[in-house]
Amino acid sequence: RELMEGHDEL
Amino acid sequence: MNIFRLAGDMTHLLSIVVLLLKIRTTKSCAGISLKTQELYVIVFITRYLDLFTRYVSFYNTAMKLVFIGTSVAIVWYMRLHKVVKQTYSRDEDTFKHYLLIPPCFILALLIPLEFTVTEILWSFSIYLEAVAILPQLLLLQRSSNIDNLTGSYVFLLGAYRALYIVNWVYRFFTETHKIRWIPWISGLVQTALYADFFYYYIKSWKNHEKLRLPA
Repeated sequence: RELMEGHDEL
Repeated sequence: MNIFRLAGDMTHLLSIVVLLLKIRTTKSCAGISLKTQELYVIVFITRYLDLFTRYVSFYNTAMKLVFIGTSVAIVWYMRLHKVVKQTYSRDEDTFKHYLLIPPCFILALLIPLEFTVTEILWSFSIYLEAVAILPQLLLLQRSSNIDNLTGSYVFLLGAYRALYIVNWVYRFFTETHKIRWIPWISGLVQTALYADFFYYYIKSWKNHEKLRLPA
């Protein structure tokens, strides 16, 4: 599944 | 990852280094709000629950562990270290921080990205982070003597938030063109809270004067 928006940020 | 995001993360990390440096070298946490630090522990733990379920990169995992670990360490110093805890500005750090938690939680229930436990807690952490600096700002207003490291710590924290906004603008135009209401609005609110502090911080720096916030 694609990363939920912004979940690659801290 | 773009340069603004990296600069934001590094500024955030540097702010924590400055705070730990102050605590460890001066053996003092005067002027630092325990209330704000406790809120950060809650913010990081609720946001980074996905440590166990979602792998983004080594960088992300390492940074998450550092943020959780250092925030717990800071609270430990302020509450339990026998020398440091005596320097805590208890009488001035009076903001009722626990009152911030229920509204943020209700907001997260009403406006999460997706109705799952991790998503609700993630939204909660975003909302709580936006207001977590309030006890610290109030304490600074009440402090007649703000030392350089405390001033730098708060300035770096604010700079980190400002850089994240630049990062979002950059990502919007270079990546997805998607609007991300939850972090953007919370981030704008959070950065706006620093406006007053920035104004006086830059003014004192320009005039080579001691930092003072009018009550």
